[in-house]
Amino acid sequence: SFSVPLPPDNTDNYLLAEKYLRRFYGLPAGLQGRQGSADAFQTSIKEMQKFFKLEVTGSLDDNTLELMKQARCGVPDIGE
Amino acid sequence: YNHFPRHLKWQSNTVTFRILNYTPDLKKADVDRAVRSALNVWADVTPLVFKKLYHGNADIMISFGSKEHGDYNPFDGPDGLLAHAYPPGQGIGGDTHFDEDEHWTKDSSAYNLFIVAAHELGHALGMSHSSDAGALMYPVYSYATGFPLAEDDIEGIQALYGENPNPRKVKPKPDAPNKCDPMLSFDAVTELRGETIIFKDRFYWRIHPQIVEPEQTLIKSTWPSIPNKVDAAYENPEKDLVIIFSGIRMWALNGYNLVDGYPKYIHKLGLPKSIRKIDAAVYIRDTGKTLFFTDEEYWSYDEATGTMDSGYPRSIETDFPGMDDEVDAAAYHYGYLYFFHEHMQYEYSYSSRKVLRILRTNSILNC
Repeated sequence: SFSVPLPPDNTDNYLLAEKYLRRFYGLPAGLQGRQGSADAFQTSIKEMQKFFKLEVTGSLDDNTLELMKQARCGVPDIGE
Repeated sequence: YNHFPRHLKWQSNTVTFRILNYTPDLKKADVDRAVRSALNVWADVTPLVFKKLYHGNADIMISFGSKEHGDYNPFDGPDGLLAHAYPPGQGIGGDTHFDEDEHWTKDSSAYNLFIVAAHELGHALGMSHSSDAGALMYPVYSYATGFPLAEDDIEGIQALYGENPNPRKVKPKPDAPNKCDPMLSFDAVTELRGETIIFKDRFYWRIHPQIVEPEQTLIKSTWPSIPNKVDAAYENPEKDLVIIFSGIRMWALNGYNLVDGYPKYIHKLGLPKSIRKIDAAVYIRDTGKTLFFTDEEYWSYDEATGTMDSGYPRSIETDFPGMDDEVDAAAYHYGYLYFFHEHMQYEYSYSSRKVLRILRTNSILNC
């Protein structure tokens, strides 16, 4: 379902990140076309990085991924 | 801190709760106690009173369930999502669910039910997540002893319900240190496999050469076995070890793992029993010596022989002219010693034996 071409070895990480951002940062589900998906993904990543005071790179860097894997509460970090 | 949109809260200060089922991981009484203690944390700082029901509908219905458990908001098996709760409101509002696929404990082994319950019941009262890593309402799990609310949490819940008219004396945890506070001082600094680790209160910053923003984390999140307060730390790169000092004890870390046989007493290094704390420690790669700073004096330790050099302690002021007479933390890079004392940092040239620059402590944190 991912529109951004994935480096094969990072597919798992991207799917983990997509699930995380969908649950906690309101990343829209479903298809928004190639560019729409990539923009939405990047916007959500930036929101998460800002919330956790990480460097706001918009990319799925190690620090961001490491934080996504930590045990946490299931309540979203933003919005309803 | 954050509230939910529209600052949802209970309209009455008497809030009812009911525990619908129990986890097999703990005795029933332990679950009752964890929930009651978690509610008392919020009751301590607000006018809220919590009344336990045993039948019918309560404001906060508490239950354990796994995967899809009836609210179309499934859990995910062990780790990952631990629990969730709904903001105040009718029906599912206030309800609090714990993932039965986790292992619930009443100690520091994961996951401590009291800590998670205090966080989730914060949601059930109207608190959303905080971005302050020292706050209970921070989304990521971390174990801590003592009163779990930070100033940030207390300000947030009192913004909704006001203060407790008969306040019980509570000692909130300090919020996370602000890296750009001009008066910031460090507890300890060490290298760790090419990164710089800076300890302050219950937190540490990790500075990676290629990453601009230092990352702040709770010490216990990474090294559960070392104390929340670090006095000094240094890396011996030859041995790939970082030694952490707190009080009269020291821990050896190999990367992120604690080395067997630690903690040990600092007196094993050859320090006299009168020394009860090391203020700063730094390994000088060029000489193979580690310097230990205690009050206005310092000691030299030979890493190769594992013995203290004779003729020590010596006066810091005498041997490091231009430096303050005490040190909070120390680091060594490419022939320069960096001494941190209070909110100042001294760049000291080891070869020319003089202070070259004086900077603010937090300039190392990109402030």
